[in-house]
Amino acid sequence: MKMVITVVQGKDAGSLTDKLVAKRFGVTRINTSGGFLRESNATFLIGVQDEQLDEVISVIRATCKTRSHFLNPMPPMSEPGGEIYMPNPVEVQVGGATIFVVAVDKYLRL
Amino acid sequence: MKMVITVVQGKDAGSLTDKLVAKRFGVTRINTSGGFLRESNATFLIGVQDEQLDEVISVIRATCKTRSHFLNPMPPMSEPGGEIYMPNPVEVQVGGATIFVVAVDKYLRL
Amino acid sequence: MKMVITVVQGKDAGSLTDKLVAKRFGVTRINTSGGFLRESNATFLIGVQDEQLDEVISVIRATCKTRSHFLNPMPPMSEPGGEIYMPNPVEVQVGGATIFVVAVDKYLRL
Ligand SMILES: Nc1ncnc2c1ncn2[C@@H]1O[C@@H]2COP(=O)(O)O[C@H]3[C@@H](O)[C@H](n4cnc5c(N)ncnc54)O[C@@H]3COP(=O)(O)O[C@H]2[C@H]1O
Ligand SMILES: Nc1ncnc2c1ncn2[C@@H]1O[C@@H]2COP(=O)(O)O[C@H]3[C@@H](O)[C@H](n4cnc5c(N)ncnc54)O[C@@H]3COP(=O)(O)O[C@H]2[C@H]1O
Ligand SMILES: Nc1ncnc2c1ncn2[C@@H]1O[C@@H]2COP(=O)(O)O[C@H]3[C@@H](O)[C@H](n4cnc5c(N)ncnc54)O[C@@H]3COP(=O)(O)O[C@H]2[C@H]1O
Repeated sequence: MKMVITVVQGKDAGSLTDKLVAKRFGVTRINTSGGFLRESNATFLIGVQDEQLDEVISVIRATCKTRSHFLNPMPPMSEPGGEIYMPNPVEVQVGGATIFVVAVDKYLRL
Repeated sequence: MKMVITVVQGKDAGSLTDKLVAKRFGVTRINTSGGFLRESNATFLIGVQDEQLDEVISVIRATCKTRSHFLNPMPPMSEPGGEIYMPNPVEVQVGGATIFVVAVDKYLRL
Repeated sequence: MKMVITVVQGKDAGSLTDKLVAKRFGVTRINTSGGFLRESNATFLIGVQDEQLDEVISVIRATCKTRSHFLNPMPPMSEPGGEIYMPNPVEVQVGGATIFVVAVDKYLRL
């Protein structure tokens, strides 16, 4: 038994849930936030039998897409002549999913 | 040292916390939601010494009960004659608790 | 690869995030609550290479401080003569951080 812990973008959380549930995977969702962007994202706990691991990874790969996020590194600043200076936003690539697979010693449904 | 990760129904979260704390277990609670029902539930992280594992499982078993949840698979629909058609709700059994026990390599209290 | 799961006080969550991100650690934050005090705290998931484990533990140790929390074990009670009886608050030491290190079988960035 493995526990798949996967961090995905908020945008993909709903469709990932749908796809996993359609294939009868057990799924628990946590609303989390990323340390760098400080934006809401979602972390899923998916307990799977060892032989289902490849399948759940394919579902995640197919559903969760890499996107650009734009960071404004500082707020707009006004210049002496009254003009607003808009610093260029920084483009950050955010992966579709970050996956950690952890071994489960004991699994019980009570 | 083990980390017990357990998903329980929202209804049982408060009394489970009380019972675990009364027995001096360390408990951290996460508000989560289930993938299938999309309802709020609770996930507990309970770090325990190996020899306490049976005891914490008994507390969870004694406190968290299987219940029926009713799903309306579709919203009410109106018929040509103006009648409202209420499709039969689907009954889903939701277990008292789903438990994953994970080995802890290193445990520190700072 | 290890997953560091660390529970810290809400007060330290922001600066812990800043310090970890400044050192290029990947960080996911969960808003959680403690079983005993029932107060909001924060749980961080930090996936690290084995050789980075000591460094991340030092950052947590340096940033997260033990503090006293005061619990009022019961609400104020009025006496027959109309006086309010304020029971002494109980002082509880809350550690800077509780850390669980878990081995990661498989780590993927999709
Ligand atoms: N110090 C830094 N300097 C420059 N760019 C940086 C950076 N730290 C992160 N980034 C970039 O920002 C994206 C969002 O990171 P965030 O921490 O908000 O959100 C992260 C975090 O919530 C989680 N995550 C990633 N690696 C992790 C790890 N090792 N442990 C725990 N969570 C992780 O997955 C989310 C997406 O991560 P991903 O790597 O795809 O995408 C990252 C990465 O491309
Ligand atoms: N392998 C796993 N990994 C991670 N988390 C897990 C898990 N197995 C269970 N959980 C968590 O425990 C909750 C209760 O699951 P249980 O199997 O008792 O009770 C389930 C089950 O009886 C039923 N169910 C789940 N998936 C189903 C499906 N695809 N078709 C029909 N019934 C389903 O609906 C109940 C509620 O499911 P829901 O997903 O809302 O909520 C789940 C989920 O949050
Ligand atoms: N083994 C474990 N597994 C999972 N999570 C764990 C854990 N040990 C600690 N934690 C998490 O870390 C927080 C701080 O725990 P700490 O032991 O430093 O500080 C604790 C401790 O000094 C004290 N305390 C806890 N349980 C107690 C009890 N039964 N009797 C007296 N004092 C207690 O109250 C403080 C706050 O506890 P609280 O539960 O609100 O919040 C806990 C909990 O969220």
